[in-house]
Amino acid sequence: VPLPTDMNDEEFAKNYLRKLYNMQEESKSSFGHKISEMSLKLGEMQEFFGLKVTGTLDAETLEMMKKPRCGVPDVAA
Amino acid sequence: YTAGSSSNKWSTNKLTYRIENYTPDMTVAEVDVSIEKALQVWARVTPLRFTRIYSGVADIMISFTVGEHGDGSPFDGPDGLLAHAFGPAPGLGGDTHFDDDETFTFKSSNGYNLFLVAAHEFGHALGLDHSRDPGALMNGIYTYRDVDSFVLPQDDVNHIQALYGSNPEL
Repeated sequence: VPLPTDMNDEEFAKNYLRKLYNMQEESKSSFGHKISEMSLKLGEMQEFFGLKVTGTLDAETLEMMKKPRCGVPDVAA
Repeated sequence: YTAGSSSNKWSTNKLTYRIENYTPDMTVAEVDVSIEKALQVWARVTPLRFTRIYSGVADIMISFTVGEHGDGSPFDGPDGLLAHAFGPAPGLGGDTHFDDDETFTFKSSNGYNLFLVAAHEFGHALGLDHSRDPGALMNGIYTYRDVDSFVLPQDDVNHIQALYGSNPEL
């Protein structure tokens, strides 16, 4: 279940996705709809780690992001 | 130029490495042994052979550093990002950097075991990407394992042997 996150968590997650999932912009247009880049990248990260793919910053995803890790991106840029 | 993520491989099986500096967390001998053991993890299952040099430019330049350190991939202080490495290429390629804001250890599970972090990073330096297998050494998340009984997981063996082949001496 997506939980409300504070701004620190949101910023932390954005930095994580910029560094490790090549997130470059906040949103992009596709077929006339604005698609959240962050949501796409969250889904990519959740899929990579075998988490439930929600595209939202839920507690499980945030917990995974806070684990110590290698600084190399998980997916090729 | 991004740390890691490469499908490249070295064009030679004979690679050099150089330890440029040391972490204050461990003795020089402990760092030397950890690095050597971490390279041997990969040498044991491939034709790759590693020679240490003490001056000049090695294929794999190893350093302990903090924060922004000139490669466009800054470290972030304690915890979080522990290290990174660049895939096979001239220049920065192969180079492996450890975040010296971490506490690295030789045997203890308190802090981050240098052998385990280094073995993972050298996988990148040899051309491997992160694995989705949570049990693989090349999974991006740090997991402590008993270093004395460490055996390279099969997922990692498969990927490195796909690049370089198996050890002809076994």
